Amino acid sequence: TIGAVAVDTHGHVAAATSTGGITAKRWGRIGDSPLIGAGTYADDRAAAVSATGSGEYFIRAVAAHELAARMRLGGETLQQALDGVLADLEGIGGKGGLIAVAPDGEAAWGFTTPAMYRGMASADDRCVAIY
Amino acid sequence: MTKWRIVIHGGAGSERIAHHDPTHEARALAGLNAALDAGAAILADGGSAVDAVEAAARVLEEDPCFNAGRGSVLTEDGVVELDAAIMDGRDRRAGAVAGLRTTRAPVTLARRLMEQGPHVFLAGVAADRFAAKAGIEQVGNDFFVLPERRRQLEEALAAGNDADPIKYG
Repeated sequence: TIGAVAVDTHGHVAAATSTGGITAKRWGRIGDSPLIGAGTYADDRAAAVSATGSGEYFIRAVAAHELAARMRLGGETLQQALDGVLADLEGIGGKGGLIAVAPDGEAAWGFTTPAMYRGMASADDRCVAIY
Repeated sequence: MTKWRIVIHGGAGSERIAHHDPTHEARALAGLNAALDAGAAILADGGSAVDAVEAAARVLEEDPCFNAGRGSVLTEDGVVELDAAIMDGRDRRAGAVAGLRTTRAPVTLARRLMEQGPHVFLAGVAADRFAAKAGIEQVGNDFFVLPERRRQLEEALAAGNDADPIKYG
């Protein structure tokens, strides 16, 4: 799975996610990536979010929307909301990662798997890593 | 004016690099950098966040290092099925597609659906037909399939129920 989230100079956010799913999937299985609110979500009132990991759990947690709701309704910061969603996912057995940006230009990411490919760029900052 | 920013991911997995190719890590890093370049160039020029995320995702869909577009994992039947979504935070417009087999750029189809389609979510062969009708490039399913992914499928099938579902995700 791949994904991107961005905030532009006007403070608008967007998210995109694309995937081939899981190896040897059967029966027309669809994961969280194309499900709006689960693996992909963007709302200028809170954040843009893209997810990767064990999709069934991200669907059940409505993970991407949950992150935005924790900010909008719960008053959490972007990183607090992201960490909270990952903790909630772990509590039901899900593993994976999230990336997110907020309309104010803040960015956050986190993952509960041993590995995650990720990168970030801004007007004055850049990093790319495979962890 | 907000400081622009773009963040990308190329997946998360159960091993650091679940891959037999020793050059994979360097190629994956190059792919991530190329995706950042594509998105950052748009944002630095005052472009929109939705244009930036589509551009970055397209680079990663074309890069065989990642499980999206060309290089995707295989279903039990040995074919590639692709899913994608895009969402614009300005007005929460969204487009999503699932189970594509012949559309080269799934995220671009999702974008087209978001902007021009009457629905939010399309699936299966009919979604590929929608893409063809919209003039979005169609390719044979073999275009997406790499030998390494066939090996991984064989490994997963041999492991049966013990296979890790996100090992190559």
